[in-house]
Amino acid sequence: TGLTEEQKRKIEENKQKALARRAERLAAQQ
Amino acid sequence: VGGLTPHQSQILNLIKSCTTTEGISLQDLKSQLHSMNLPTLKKAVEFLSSEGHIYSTIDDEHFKSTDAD
Repeated sequence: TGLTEEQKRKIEENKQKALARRAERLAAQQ
Repeated sequence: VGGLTPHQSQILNLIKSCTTTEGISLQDLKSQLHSMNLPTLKKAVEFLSSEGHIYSTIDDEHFKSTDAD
């Protein structure tokens, strides 16, 4: 892909944050 | 599906089906969901993001699903 290392790093960071939000929401539903 | 409205799950499915690193753009979503206007689309995307179903990639107008890969 034509993405820079910085863009790839940012995408991965956003993904980890989203996964954390998802886990939080699921835990709250328990 | 999983507490999502039909609109939200329709959008999530489209985002899931996109396999590129930068994900799908708001414009692509809009062109595939003719029945949905932009404010409705943006609102659903915001909700999916806040719930952690999706995340923004290269900018605030490209998205990928956390369920993808």
